[in-house]
Amino acid sequence: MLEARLGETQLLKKIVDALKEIISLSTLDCSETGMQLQSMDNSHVSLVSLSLQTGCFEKYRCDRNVSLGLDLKSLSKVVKSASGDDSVTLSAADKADKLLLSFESDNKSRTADYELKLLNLDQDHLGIPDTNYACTVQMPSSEFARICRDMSMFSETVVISCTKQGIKFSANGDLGSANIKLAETSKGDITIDVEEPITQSFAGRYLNTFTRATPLSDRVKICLAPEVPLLVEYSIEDYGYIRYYLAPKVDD
Amino acid sequence: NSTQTSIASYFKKV
Repeated sequence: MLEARLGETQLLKKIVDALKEIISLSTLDCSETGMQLQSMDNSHVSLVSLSLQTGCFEKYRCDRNVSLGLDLKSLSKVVKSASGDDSVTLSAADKADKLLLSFESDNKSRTADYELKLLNLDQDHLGIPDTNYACTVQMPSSEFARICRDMSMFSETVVISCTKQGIKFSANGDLGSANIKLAETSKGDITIDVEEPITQSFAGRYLNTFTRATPLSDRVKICLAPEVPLLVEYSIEDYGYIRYYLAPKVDD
Repeated sequence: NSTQTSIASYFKKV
């Protein structure tokens, strides 16, 4: 059986918010080492990968691997009903058809239990190869969110260019063009590692959706390499991450 | 003009 307790529901709320705009149904695979989830969006343009190691949890027990088919909209409704500082315990039997969520207030005076019906999902699982990225950029996640929002006013396509001088985001559309450049800073809030300069185009709508994960982490890591998907990674405390992969746009 | 590629063309099913 599975029993996993998070000290604060706030973390689960942030995780669900980071997932639900991009995927609606997904399987959460639980094992003794933690929880994993991987799904493509409906258009198969992007892939989201979530990993929560046992260290994310106050208490974690998973005797046998269990796969939980989740409707993220339903899960979102349940977590919304809880207060952020409640603790939450997720539990499921070995061959479960439902997930139990038990919320407990700080002073233990209020408990709320929900049963969420699980789904039988038959999803493709993709193998993500280890990639030696040509460019790796780290910046404040709020800065990345701001850039993605500003770019999307100009065009549905965002061009990302990265050189040793910095990272540049460009958008060209009917109302004009936008260019935002960031250089590495001495105080280390922006770091830019470049093996080879690169320029690639991406759908701004997806980049914007990835920034729903901003509350999870102060920092975001952006990795680019020729002819492979962009990686946008937010770490989750010290024991997990949410990674978004986005297929590039290519010239006709 | 640019065309959107599919993520499944980069990562293979396992």
